[in-house]
Amino acid sequence: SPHSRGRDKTPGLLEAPEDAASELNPLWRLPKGVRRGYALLPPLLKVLSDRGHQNWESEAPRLQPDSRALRYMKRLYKMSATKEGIPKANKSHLYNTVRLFTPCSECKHRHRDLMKADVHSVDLLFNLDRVTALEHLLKSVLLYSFDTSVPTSSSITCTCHLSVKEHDFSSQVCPSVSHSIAFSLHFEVRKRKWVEIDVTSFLQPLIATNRRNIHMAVNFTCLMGDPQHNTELENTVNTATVPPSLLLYLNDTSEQAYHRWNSLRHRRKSPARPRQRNGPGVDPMGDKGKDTSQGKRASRRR
Amino acid sequence: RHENPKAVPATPPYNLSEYFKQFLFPQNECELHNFRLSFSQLKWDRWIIAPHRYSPQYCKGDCPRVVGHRYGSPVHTMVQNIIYEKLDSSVPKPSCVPAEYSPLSVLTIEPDGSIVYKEYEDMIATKCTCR
Repeated sequence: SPHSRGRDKTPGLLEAPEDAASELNPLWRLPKGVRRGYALLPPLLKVLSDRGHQNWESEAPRLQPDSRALRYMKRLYKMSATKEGIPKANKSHLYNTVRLFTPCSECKHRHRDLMKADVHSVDLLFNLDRVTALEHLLKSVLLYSFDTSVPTSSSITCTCHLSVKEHDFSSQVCPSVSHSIAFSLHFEVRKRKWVEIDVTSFLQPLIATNRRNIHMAVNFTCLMGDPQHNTELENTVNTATVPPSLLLYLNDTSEQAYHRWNSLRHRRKSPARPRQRNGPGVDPMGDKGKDTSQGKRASRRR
Repeated sequence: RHENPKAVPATPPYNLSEYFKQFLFPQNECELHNFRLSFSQLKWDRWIIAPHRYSPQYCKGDCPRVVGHRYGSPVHTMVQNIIYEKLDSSVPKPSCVPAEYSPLSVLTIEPDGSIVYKEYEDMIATKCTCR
């Protein structure tokens, strides 16, 4: 864009696709760490650099994502952007990037001694190479989809046993360290058949230290009924026909990314109010999740 | 009109606002033009899931010699005009370029099959200026 051109003297901040980069003169190339993850730019550059012949169509085939994951992300897109594709300006979210990863390998095995009603334990490996150094994690969620046979508005109680394995090659004593947690959750199954399990505190240290291969073991067992209302926990519910996906809400600080608070500041004539900290403690969903009393208090304090 | 066709103005009177406009604004002056494309035209719809259509718009037109506040142009724009007219005509006249943009949200499939929603800055021109 014009203002960036003035600042860093490169003729333009365009990213070269991996294979075309080598032919460009070094001035055009972005550092490797910055190049990945700008899905839109490589084809732009390719079209511009392949003057006259159209071989940019012959791009390497892409792996097709799971249709449920695609449906989830389309819904997220509709919530976050207008029909024209412009990010909604209602300040409801702090993220400007959301990535959904499906596990790249899965080892199914049974832990006899874990839970009697155990039906499904998976070992998941997520490859997060596409996350760039300038994409900072705000929130990460394990996304479970219920299969369609679960009746809607049924009451379900699930126990989740989650452990994140961290391979520490530098340490001889215990090369593999795992952080694990067990918790149970109870909810009503609504029309939308998704359960989001917040694993931010687990993944934050790994992603912040540029770990890109996340290895998790998840045991997720659900039973119909609600123990608090003394209903008998009945038969198990077949929670998911596909392994959970991993959703990362990120704040991309690169120049190409849209910085919501930046444009808001321009629009507001009154003196700028203290800038909101972008730490994990800040809800990436903005104030949508907060209850109104807290909202009121904040506005009163302001 | 039949007795004396010469006396009749060229444009039909029923579109008065357009008729008077030609006297208020010079023709072909710098302004924002609509342009809409669909990613299927570029055969990108295989990996760009949303939006289906994209309106980047563009700026086109002549820059007036004396650029007033109407364009929000810096004083330098007038100086460049003076250089072009009085000192060195190889220096180009100010150009009609976008002055403001709005962002665009894009949903794409990455080569490894993961899905990314990203908000890109400066993707839709919303205002033009001369500079």
